[in-house]
Amino acid sequence: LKRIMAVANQKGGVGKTTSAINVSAALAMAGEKVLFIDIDPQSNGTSGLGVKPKKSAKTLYDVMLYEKMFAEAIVPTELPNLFVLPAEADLFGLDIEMMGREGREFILKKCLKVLGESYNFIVIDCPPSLTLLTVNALTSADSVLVPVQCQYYALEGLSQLLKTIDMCVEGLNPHLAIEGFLLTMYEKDNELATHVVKEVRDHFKDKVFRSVIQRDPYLSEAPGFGKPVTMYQMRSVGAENYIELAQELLGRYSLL
Amino acid sequence: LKRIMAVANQKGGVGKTTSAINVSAALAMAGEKVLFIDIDPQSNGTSGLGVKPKKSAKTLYDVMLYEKMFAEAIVPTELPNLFVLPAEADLFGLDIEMMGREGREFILKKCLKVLGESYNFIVIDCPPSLTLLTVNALTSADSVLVPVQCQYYALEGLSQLLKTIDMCVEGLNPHLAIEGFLLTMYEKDNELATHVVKEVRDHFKDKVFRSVIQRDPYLSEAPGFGKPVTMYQMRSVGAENYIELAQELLGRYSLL
Ligand SMILES: Nc1ncnc2c1ncn2[C@@H]1O[C@H](COP(=O)(O)OP(=O)(O)OP(=O)(O)O)[C@@H](O)[C@H]1O
Ligand SMILES: Nc1ncnc2c1ncn2[C@@H]1O[C@H](COP(=O)(O)OP(=O)(O)OP(=O)(O)O)[C@@H](O)[C@H]1O
Ligand SMILES: [Mg+2]
Ligand SMILES: [Mg+2]
Repeated sequence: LKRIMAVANQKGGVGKTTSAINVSAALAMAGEKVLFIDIDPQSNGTSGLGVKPKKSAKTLYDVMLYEKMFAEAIVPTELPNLFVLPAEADLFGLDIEMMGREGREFILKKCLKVLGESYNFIVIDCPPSLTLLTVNALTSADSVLVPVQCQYYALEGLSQLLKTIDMCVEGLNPHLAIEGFLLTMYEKDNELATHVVKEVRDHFKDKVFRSVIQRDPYLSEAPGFGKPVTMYQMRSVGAENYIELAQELLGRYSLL
Repeated sequence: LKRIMAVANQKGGVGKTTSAINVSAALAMAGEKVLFIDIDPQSNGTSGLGVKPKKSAKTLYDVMLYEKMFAEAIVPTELPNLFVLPAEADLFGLDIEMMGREGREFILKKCLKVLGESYNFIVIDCPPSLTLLTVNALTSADSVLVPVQCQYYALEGLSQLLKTIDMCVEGLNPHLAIEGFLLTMYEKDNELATHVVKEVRDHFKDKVFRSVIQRDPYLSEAPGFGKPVTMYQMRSVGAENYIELAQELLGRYSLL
């Protein structure tokens, strides 16, 4: 196992799911065995990868509540090296159901131990909030990949996210690092976007990925067909951008 | 008081804050006295209206925790008829702090009683989640204005939101209605956007506002200057769209 990455940012609609799906697919196409874990009750990642959990199937909700059935809940996708642990709407109630339960921040971490070395990368798609589900992702992960939309509000939210990550590092997961800030929905001729890129690069320096994800309609059409963009339209800008990002990650961890 | 509207959708980045700010401003410019309540811990609405709470100032956090100081926390904006109850980051911890407290779903509703008839419209901007803060907005409101981004994932999330609203109607607020579905970030030449508009209109019929908000860079630039779009660039498509929306709302409630 090379890396467990949480894709997180409490600001909504910044490209967390789009990035989690497409970087997972690009790593899988490069020959890495990847597990995509969807902890967002909206389950956009699950449907964006074409997985339709049957009523009887186990999902993350069962895993979190009963702390078993982890391996049973994992399903394959059309891509040979990419597997999914699906989410479902019952997760919305998990915070309340877990109130008062000992070690509720570490349930996902405990479950991941079961997997041992069967995957090279684990990518966890987080909801737009800082609730128990996101905390479980942050305690299980080696690092956090932070999508930053090239918009004004996205800049504002970063300091809050960093505070939350620091709290996690102090209290729950001393080993958690920032994998990097990923600029998303970039538009070349948009002044605001160019300004945000400059601000983020000036502020976070080499913690910002070289790869920038441009706004590309193919990225927003692909989930409607249950496919990552590399399987929907390989020759798109979006596909190229995420393949480049995967290469950047492999450059960091391929020797492990 | 004509209407208390919650602007809600647990899907992130669909235009909740942008709609809450700009419909509030357009109503205020039409002569209505409007209170904008920001219950999102990200406080995008607060900064988008140019309000920078001083460390000592009271915010929604104080109001929710101590159930007083409501009137003290309200601040004016550059627009004569528009006032703001600001949010701040401490709200992130409110769910935990309120656990087990009697009547925690109705705190905001109790506070709004204090206002009596001093406003014509109250607009509540919600975070992208279904936690205690959003529940407080749904129990206080007459209706919910639901922004729907013209994208695939935005369609998927609607059924979950309607379930949550139904739960609220049954248990906490029997008189809560849907004010309407507002299509946002529409792009005329985008096939997916046109498809989403058709799906939403076919499915929700006259519950969908006639006004459609188009994607307009001025809408995303205005918050950087702390102004609603009508004060940043009056002759923009975004400003026209939100003025039209305000007219549609006034048509429903101006006789009250
Ligand atoms: N680079 C891009 N170009 C065009 N559209 C994009 C791009 N990235 C994401 N989108 C679209 O923007 C919307 C928001 O993206 P996405 O759902 O991935 O964000 P998110 O951060 O996961 O949202 P949430 O906060 O609700 O979980 C989606 O409809 C998606 O299809
Ligand atoms: N019609 C539009 N045209 C262009 N940009 C828009 C439009 N509406 C919103 N935006 C931009 O899209 C981003 C998301 O919008 P906004 O923050 O209002 O959504 P939200 O639903 O409030 O997000 P959250 O779920 O985080 O609360 C913002 O950067 C905003 O400036
Ligand atoms: Mg998502
Ligand atoms: Mg918002």
